[in-house]
Amino acid sequence: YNHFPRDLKWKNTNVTFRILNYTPDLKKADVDKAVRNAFNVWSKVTPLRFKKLYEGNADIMISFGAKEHGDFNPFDGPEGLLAHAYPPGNGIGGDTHFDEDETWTKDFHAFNLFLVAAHEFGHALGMAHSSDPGSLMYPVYSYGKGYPLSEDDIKGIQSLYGENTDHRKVKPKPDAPSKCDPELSFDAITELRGETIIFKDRFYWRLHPQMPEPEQTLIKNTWPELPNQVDAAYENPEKDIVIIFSGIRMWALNGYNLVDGYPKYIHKLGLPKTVRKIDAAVNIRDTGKTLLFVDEEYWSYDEEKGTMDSGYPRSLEQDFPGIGDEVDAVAYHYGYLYFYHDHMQFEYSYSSRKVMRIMRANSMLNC
Amino acid sequence: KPIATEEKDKLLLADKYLRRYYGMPAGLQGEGKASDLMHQKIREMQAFFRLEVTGKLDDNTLEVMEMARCGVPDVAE
Repeated sequence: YNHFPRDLKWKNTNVTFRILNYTPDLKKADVDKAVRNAFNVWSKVTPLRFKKLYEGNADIMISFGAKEHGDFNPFDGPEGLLAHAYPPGNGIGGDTHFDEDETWTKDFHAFNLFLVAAHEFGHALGMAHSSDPGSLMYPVYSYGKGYPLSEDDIKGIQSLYGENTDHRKVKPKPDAPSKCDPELSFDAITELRGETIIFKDRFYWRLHPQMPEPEQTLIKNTWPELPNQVDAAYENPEKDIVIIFSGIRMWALNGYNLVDGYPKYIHKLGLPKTVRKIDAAVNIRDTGKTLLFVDEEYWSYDEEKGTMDSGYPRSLEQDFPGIGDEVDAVAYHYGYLYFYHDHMQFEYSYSSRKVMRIMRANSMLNC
Repeated sequence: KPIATEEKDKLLLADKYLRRYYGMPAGLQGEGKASDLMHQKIREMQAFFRLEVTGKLDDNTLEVMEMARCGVPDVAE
């Protein structure tokens, strides 16, 4: 998180606000609710209390305007710049302006007024932009459900105003995972048309052969339909699709597009109903089989026939000695299986049936 | 050889973005060429967004510059 220079903040925790005008995109009551809820986001974790004024000068004056709207800091028409707010202070300090050329909504369509208002009020209270892609104070718009503050945001605002004295419970979003955290484990790993995608929490890293630096992005920024947590994933190069597993559902992606007819239940693959989650999946390109790992066992699915092979499940430990009895993610490259478990990576020779090397899981993230 | 329009558009986008959000002074751009200061500001922006720091207007950098965002500068003035 970042603050403004000299840690600008309001001198007392009772802050007033006033809504000067309304966007025609939403009912007046919806705008009032979005603004109130946006302030509540911050009052839940601090002693800050927000009082609405209907006349006169408030600390935070809220308005909608297009292009040049009176502060010589013009908006830019649809898209691009959505809103801005000024740090705490007299006069224009704290004031928050929304670009009326945007379409303001109260659901997942762009742009959700509650989320943008919560971000801008962060500025009006003294927060500058954060470089954590999972935090509310990240400068780029992204839609997400649930309580919008991340731990990073909460640390930032509490270092200005302290904690909320009546301890109301909140469930902040965890910070974005750091790729060089020595304890980093993966949720899933797959290829996607020559790139490698590594899923962790609400994020994924994208590794491209020409890009030495992995790129971290929110899963929902690329695939809004996918859940926030991915359990397993594999690419079927023959069909040019990637299958994503989360809980008992699976999705098929064709590049960055969702294939119609998904999500489907994982049991359609032939897994027993007792299976509620797939830990890891990998397609063995040379045999056309996909291995599905669940707890200490694994199944083999024949992609061509579309059926599960007989004689499964088999024991992971028996068939792949040396890698332990559970896996988080599995990848296959040029005859080698790479098993990921906790912060370790086991390079396993599929032909000679033994572990060849043991490395840190995030060694492939240049750490 | 005159700079292709697309190239010029990218430079204009970057120039506007870096002036608005990274405090780059206006009026620095020579004809069709990014100045040293612009390269430095691009590096600042790439570091902030945890992109690969190249100082160049690569696709990922331009992609972020085109995203809908807040109007407050990323470098607190």
